[in-house]
Formats: sequence, structure tokens, C-alpha cells
Amino acid sequence: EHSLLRQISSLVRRLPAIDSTKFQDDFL
Amino acid sequence: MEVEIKQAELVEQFVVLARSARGRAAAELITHATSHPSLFAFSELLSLPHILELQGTEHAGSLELLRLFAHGTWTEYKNNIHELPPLQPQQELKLKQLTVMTLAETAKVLQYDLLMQQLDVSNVRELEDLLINDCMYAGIVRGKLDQRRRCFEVQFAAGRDLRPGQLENMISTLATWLGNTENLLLTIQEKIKWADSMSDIDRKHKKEVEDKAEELRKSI
Amino acid sequence: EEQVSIIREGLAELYENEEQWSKAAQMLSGIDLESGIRMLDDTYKLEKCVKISLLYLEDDDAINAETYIKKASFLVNNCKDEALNLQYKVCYARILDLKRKFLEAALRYYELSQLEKREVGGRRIDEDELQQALTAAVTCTILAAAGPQRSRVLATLYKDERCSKLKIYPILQKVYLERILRKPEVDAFSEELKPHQKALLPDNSTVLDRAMIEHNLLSASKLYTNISFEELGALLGIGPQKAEKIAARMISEDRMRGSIDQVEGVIHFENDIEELQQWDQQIVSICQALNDVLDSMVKKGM
Repeated sequence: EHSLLRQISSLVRRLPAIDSTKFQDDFL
Repeated sequence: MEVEIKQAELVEQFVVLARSARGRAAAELITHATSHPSLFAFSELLSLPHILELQGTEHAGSLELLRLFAHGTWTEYKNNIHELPPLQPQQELKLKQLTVMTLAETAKVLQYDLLMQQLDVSNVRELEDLLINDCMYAGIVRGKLDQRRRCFEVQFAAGRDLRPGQLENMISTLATWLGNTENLLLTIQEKIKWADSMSDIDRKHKKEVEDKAEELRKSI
Repeated sequence: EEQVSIIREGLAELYENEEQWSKAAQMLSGIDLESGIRMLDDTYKLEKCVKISLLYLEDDDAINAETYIKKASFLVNNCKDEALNLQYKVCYARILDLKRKFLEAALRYYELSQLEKREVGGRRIDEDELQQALTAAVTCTILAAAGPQRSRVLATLYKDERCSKLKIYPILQKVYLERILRKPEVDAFSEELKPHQKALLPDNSTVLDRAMIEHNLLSASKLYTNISFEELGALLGIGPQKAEKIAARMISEDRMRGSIDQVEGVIHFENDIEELQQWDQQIVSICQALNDVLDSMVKKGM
């Protein structure tokens, strides 16, 4: 199911959700 | 998901057409598919016998082009330009859009210099126009442009067709997610137990203090 | 007074036939509606006020038209005449449009487009007229100042199925989705506008220009974390100083969030929400995407 595989491929790359310095500071 | 929904019907249409197309007709179909502004998925076509039959024929170049659009990038096209058919402007644009999707798979923050090099774009305005009009507004990526840091922060990127070997990485990532989620749930459960027991201790202590205070009042 | 009124009305009709609208309006406005001698009912007074207002509107005289429609607004609540009521509403909407109070005009036009009764005062209201009112509502909303209030009205219009059949729908879609509008699209939209909607403003830009620049600036704020004034100007098709000025005004009027660094020549667009809240939203979105994948799998019998 190529369509599903593409969706999952997109999904697994969505984490980390945010990767900016400002976020890291706030998160910490 | 929205991209997939939008292109599902298109994919179906091209697959139906490809089932009865052979040779030159199949090659032309590949040209149409790789030029279509709303189609970013080619695995379904690539798996069809009539398309695979192009291998070793005069139209083998079209098959290679389809493989490139399924898994490759603009740089790969330039490196193999002599072995591939020339691209029409819509195909060039599509390949660049697919390149952005591939780059967005590798990093959350894409530097302008990398993007300009990979997309053969000479200035920031042209790059940003491409990212805005042809990528973000097309729904294949979402993100924010940061001119000061000269980068594009990716929030979402639609998935491309899977390359050989990618499946294992995906399974591995999902297994890691599963492990982390289970550990986190266990940790939360432990915290809940700890909170409950602390609450019990606190309640007992309060009762003891109240009982002692009551005793003292009675004795006085 | 009775005879004077009749003469005035007759003369006004003649002027109207000659298309001398303001003269006709002046003729009618000479009728004493507050006379202590004649007993005039509210319907008669309302009819005259609305008529005078409409005549002034024909000559694009918003000030005098507004004077009389305001007089009419004190009388309209007691009016049982549906046709007159409708005329009043149409007139008011057009005045607001002419006075460039676009958002208010849009709401009134939208209300008119939703008329349920197709026969009012013996006159049939056809679909075309309702569609015209809807188009006017969309046009006015697009021309209104970009900001949260306009966004709400845009959402209402975009979700109204009838709008998808309008010629103006593609631009409505782009404006609602907060996408940058390019010159060819703006030029095409411009062809559908009335003269006062393309009028020149004190700063030598037109009403349309200002609306489009502000919209594009707001669109840019959704795409960029920060942008130089040089590049912003290039994006908007104006000079960097003008881009800075418009951005500063929109920020000070609370229609856009951001800050300006004049030393570096950069505008920083602030998100409405903090980083951690954004993170929360991203997580929610990922969970939604996961659910979608699971739903797809179930649908395919997995």
C-alpha cells in the first residue's frame, strides 16, 4: 500500500515536533 | 494526508491508463504523470508490468525518469543528464519540489545555502518564491522562513515514495516510539503510585496529629 | 403644505427622469416631514428619507445619503412595509460601502444575500440579485482592513457553499487561506470593482492597493519568522520604507503581531502563541496524522 507507506514515512519524520534553540530553552 | 487525499484519485486514473498503455504510449503517460502539478507519487505506476516492460527498449529512458521522480533529486538528474530524456519546465519544477520533500526528510532546519545549491537557485527571493508558491501553497511542506538565520524550519513534509532500504529505518523509528511510549507510561504509573502513597502517609499523619490534639484538649 | 409636497414630488420625479439625482433629492428634502400641521405617518416619512438617500447615492454623495438614512433608521423599526424595509437595508449597505466602511457593509450585504422570502411587496427577488449581494459582501470583506475581525467574516463567507459558485471565489479562497496575492490576481479582481473601491487615498495609493498590501503583509507574517524590509518590499511590490511604515501601523493597531528592528532593518513576526504551546499543537497534529493512518489501514481491511 504505497499511499499508506508514504503517509507513515511523513509521520515518522515529524518528531521532534520543534527543534529550535528557543524551544529547547523553554522546554528545559 | 491532505496531499495523499488530493492525489489518490489522480494516481488511480494514471494506473488505469497505464494498464492498457504499452511502449510509446506508456512513455507518454510517464511524461504526463511527471508533469502533472498535483501528483507527487509514482510507486503505483512503477509497479505496473507495462511500465517495467520499458526496460531495455527505446523508451528505457522514460522508465529511468519515472524512477528518478519516485526516489531521486534534481542533483541526481543533473549528474545523469545524458542518460535521461530532457525535462519540460513543469517536470523541472516537480523534480525540484520532490527534492525539497527529500531534503525535509533529512533535517528539520534547512539552510538557504544548501537549498539554493540543491535546487539550482541563485538568489534568496527566487528560493523563497519557490518554497512559498510551489511547496508550501502546494501543501507538500509546511514551515517558517527565517531570513536572519537564512534557513527554512520544517514543520511538516509530505512523504515521498519509499526508497529501497527505507522501510527498515521506518520500522526502527516506530519501534523506538513504541519503546519510549511504553517507558513513559510506566514512569507515569510509578509517579501516580508514589503520589497516592504520599497522599496516604500525609492523611495518616494528619489524623495522628488531630487525635493527639483531641487527647490533649480532653486532658486539659 | 400638502400642495407644496405634491409639487415637490412631481418635480423630483422629473429631475429623476433627467437623471439629475442630487437635484431630485434636494427637491424632496424640501418637504417638511416634521410639520406640526400635517399628520404624516412613519411609513411616509421613512419612504421619503430612503428615497432621498438613494438619489444621493446615485451621485455618489455618501455624506448627504448618510444624513437621510440615519433619519430613516429612527423610523424603520415601526415599519411594516417589507419592500421599504428591504430598500432601507440595501441603501444602508451601499452607503457603508461608499464610505469605505467595508466590513460593516460586507455584513449587511451578506444579510441581504440570505433573504428567505423571494417575494417582497409584490416584487420578485431573483437568484441573481442575491448572488450580487453575496458578491458585494465578498468584495467588501476582501477590501476591509486585514485583521482578526475580517478573518471571522472571511471564514463565514468561505464556509458558505454559495460562495464556491461565484466568479470571485478563487480570490476569496486565497484571502481566506492567507496566501500571498500576485499582481495578475489583483488586476483581475480590480476589474470587478466600482470606482470608489479603487479611489486614491491621501498617501497616493488606492483603496485596493492598501487592502492588498496589508493582506500580503499578514500573509507574509504566516510564512516568515522574520524578514528584512528590503525583501519584504520586494515581496509586496513597494519600497522598503513604505513596507516598514505599513507594518508599523498594522502592529500599532494590533492587527498584526511583531516587532521592528530599525538598526538591522528587519521585522520579527511573533507567533500568537508561545513555543511550548506551538509544540503542543504540533503534537496534537501528529496524533491526528497517526489516527488518519490508522483509519486508512482499517478502511483497507488491515
